[in-house]
Amino acid sequence: YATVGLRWKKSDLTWSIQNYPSLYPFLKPDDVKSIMIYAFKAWSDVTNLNFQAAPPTSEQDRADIKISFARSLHDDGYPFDGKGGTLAHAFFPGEYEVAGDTHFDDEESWTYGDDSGTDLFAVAVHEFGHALGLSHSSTSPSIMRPYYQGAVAVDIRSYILPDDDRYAIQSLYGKKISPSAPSPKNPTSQLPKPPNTPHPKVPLKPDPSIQNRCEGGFDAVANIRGEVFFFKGPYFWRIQRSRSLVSLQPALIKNFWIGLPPGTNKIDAVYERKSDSRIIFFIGSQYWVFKDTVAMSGYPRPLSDWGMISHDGKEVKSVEAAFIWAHNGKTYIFSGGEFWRFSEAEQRHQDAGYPRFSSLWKGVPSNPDDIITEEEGDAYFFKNNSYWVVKSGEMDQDSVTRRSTAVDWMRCPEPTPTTLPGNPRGREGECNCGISG
Amino acid sequence: HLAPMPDQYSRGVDWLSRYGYLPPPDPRTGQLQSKEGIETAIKEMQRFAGLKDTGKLDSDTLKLMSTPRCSLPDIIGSKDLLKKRRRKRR
Repeated sequence: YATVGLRWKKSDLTWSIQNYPSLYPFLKPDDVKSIMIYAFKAWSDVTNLNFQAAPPTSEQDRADIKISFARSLHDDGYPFDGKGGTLAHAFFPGEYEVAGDTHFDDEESWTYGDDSGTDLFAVAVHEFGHALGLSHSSTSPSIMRPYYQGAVAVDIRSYILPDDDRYAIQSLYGKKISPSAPSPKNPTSQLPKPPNTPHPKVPLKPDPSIQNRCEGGFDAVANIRGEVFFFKGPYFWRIQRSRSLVSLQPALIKNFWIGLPPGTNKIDAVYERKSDSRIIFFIGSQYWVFKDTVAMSGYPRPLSDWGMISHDGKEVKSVEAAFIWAHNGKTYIFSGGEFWRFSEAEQRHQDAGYPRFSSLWKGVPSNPDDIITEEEGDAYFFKNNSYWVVKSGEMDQDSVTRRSTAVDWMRCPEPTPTTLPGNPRGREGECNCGISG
Repeated sequence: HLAPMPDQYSRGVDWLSRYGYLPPPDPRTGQLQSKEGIETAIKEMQRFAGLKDTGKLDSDTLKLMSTPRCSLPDIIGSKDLLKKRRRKRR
């Protein structure tokens, strides 16, 4: 992070909104006010700064931070440049008249909670960082990066600053020391509730008897930003980078992954596209592209977009598994004992010479439930309640050991060895199952 | 990665000056930017943005330069700040 050596000499700051966006989608003044309240809250949550809306009187012109929407030349010596390009700017703290003032380019389509325009909340948090004395940061993640990064919160009420920005503002104003952070003077009573955002409802407590994580039989498994998601029916489990389960109880898919059809009861396959971190869901003959946890507009689209034709000339109607093999960055799609390979670095295109038969992958199920790859490049094939590890870059390693998903991933107790009748047995109490077993 | 068109080059130089990577050309001597100075400025911008610091206006760099952004400079030298503050008082 970077600071400019300027800071407010006081911790109680007033703000006012001089005018409102004039372009479609015409955010309502009350919504703009809510967005500004929560943008200030991001900074007051981690310091002892207090932000108070100036009363709608002549005080408005005397507020420390005056917020306005202006276009082109707006007599501050820093003209805007129309849609795109520069989005906003703010003046650093100080004793001079415009200190702290924050200007948004009124020729942008200011929106909130969707990708169609420029997210007002994300830009407001950034600009208020300047109004408090921060300069741009080269760190990622950081709200003070100079480039627009899209919406930064699914629900602005619970937005938390990235660490880099928290250290930056606390280097100027110290840490919050009061016991309970006074939330903004209940904005919801003075102001309408913030724009309705599809935030996850408190998941109904799924009945664990229905979804026993130790049974295996997952529909899809995906490595998303280093965390592994196991999908089964309408539920999913989430395993953090530390390999610890976020919760033994599954969460409801519909409460977290926003945009799938109501009543979704089976996900076929999921993977994270490395080129842009979008997350692809396959269900039946359709697929969705998610930006973070919200499906992007224009989806679902038909699976035929992928152009997968099986050896016997039939169009693929559903996908069993999908993953990006870290060792070569290629996307592999499995269906009906065959697999296709795609390059997605720029535009998606199918590599020549596919499909090939899944049996090329020695020692693993030819119709896996799903596959993931981890940073080191190994590929994990999941089927029923087992998984197999294919070493990075290999397809026909001679010994692939079968392991227990329940024990290694779901933290379930080791199954007690049983002697199954008619099963080839080694020493007493052991049983050796073939791959198909 | 095609070499930038001439106007892309001049726009790139303007962009670098605007966001603090290149000092504005010296009005007294009318001295133009040196090639080395521009390459150094491009590398600094690339490092700040987390791009490969090639020192060239390659496609990734030009693409980022056209990304919507905050209009404040990335590098704020103290002289700029003083100048800014002086302008404010006037």
